[in-house]
Amino acid sequence: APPRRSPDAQAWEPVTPELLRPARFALETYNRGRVAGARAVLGAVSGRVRRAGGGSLYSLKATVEEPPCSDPMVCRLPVSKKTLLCTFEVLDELGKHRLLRGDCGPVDAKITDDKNEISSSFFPLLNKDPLPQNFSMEMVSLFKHFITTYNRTYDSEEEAQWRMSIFMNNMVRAQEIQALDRGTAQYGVTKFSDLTEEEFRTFYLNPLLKEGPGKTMRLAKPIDDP
Amino acid sequence: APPEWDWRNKGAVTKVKNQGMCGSCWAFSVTGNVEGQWFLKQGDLLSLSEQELVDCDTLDKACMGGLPSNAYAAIRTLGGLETEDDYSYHGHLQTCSFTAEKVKVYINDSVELSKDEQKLAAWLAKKGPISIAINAFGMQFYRRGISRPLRLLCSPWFIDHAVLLVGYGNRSDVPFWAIKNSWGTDWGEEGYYYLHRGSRACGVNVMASSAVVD
Repeated sequence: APPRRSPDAQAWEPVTPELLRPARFALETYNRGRVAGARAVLGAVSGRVRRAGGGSLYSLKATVEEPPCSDPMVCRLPVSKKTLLCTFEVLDELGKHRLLRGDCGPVDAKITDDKNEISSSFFPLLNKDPLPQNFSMEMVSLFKHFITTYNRTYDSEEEAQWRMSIFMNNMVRAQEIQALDRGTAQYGVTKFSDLTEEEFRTFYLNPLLKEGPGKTMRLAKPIDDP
Repeated sequence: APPEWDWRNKGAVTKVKNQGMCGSCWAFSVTGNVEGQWFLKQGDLLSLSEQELVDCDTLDKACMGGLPSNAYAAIRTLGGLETEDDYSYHGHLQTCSFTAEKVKVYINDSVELSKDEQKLAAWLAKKGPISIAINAFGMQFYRRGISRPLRLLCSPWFIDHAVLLVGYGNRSDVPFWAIKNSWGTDWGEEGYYYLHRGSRACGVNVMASSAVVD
């Protein structure tokens, strides 16, 4: 039998006016805080949309062209590397857009081969306002506390740095999840805070479950009214 | 259904376990259910072996994932479950070392439960903890409280984690399911996850099942 396909799953589609709106919104967020002339521009866009209730969730892939930049303290990429491949998730609720996720990394092979460069995440909360001056220090302090609490050891200084950058991105992501939760849950540092989403899925979750219930079982008899 | 219920207070739930870096949640969900069913039928709470399922359930894929429905079938084919003490958990696939002589618990059948949360609550209160599967959105960073992600972000079509419903109730008028997870007691509320009840949050209602012990 063919694999079960969820009714809201869609193939990636080339850009349409509907996809362009959330893509432009994502780019605006990406560019927030930059002066004219230093802003990145949108290249190719493709995407898909899932709808439920009054909202739509757009998953987008886009190339983003960075303007030439010569200041190494400011540039996202070295001078010769201008194109980024980004994935965005934009939620549209009643016409109001929110950027839930944004990950950008170099697009060309030469850059991808360079192991010193990694895809980096950015999130709306990081871009919404200028970061507080002590943001990094607070994060470092939180990360140190995390290492002590969960007894973490890393093989090298490089790995520790890499894990800290994941931790920082995860903290911002936890804030986003917190902001969108309609219950009373609190999200924040957990023992999984130094894992990428991909690592977390691979090590702790169960991809087979979405294939369906598996073996057919008989339906349980309902409980009678006492 | 009664307004609230908690099998933890009634001795039907073993301590929170830890699956480690292994996608064996399906095994923990099913053994948790069988532990509860055995307790309710035989009056004896035994901690049962997940490693037996990881190693010997050839219908599933050990640390790469599995389905509760397959696990029930495997338990019946094998002849039952050994205890945690006799076949302890290592968190990776090993050669199957199941021995029928050590079986302490058997099951006779397995059933699929209603997708109606009210009926699930009624079933739980009368029959015991329920094996379920959910979309784990946000659980990487969950600390406490009742989780209620937007349906759009926590779609019932992307189920990726099996757990155990052990109770339900209300906290300050917010209805919840009490869910036993298998990520150790240093995650969530002493290893438990609380999810909004009545809104089909994260697909909590889509894959409910139970073993049957006669």
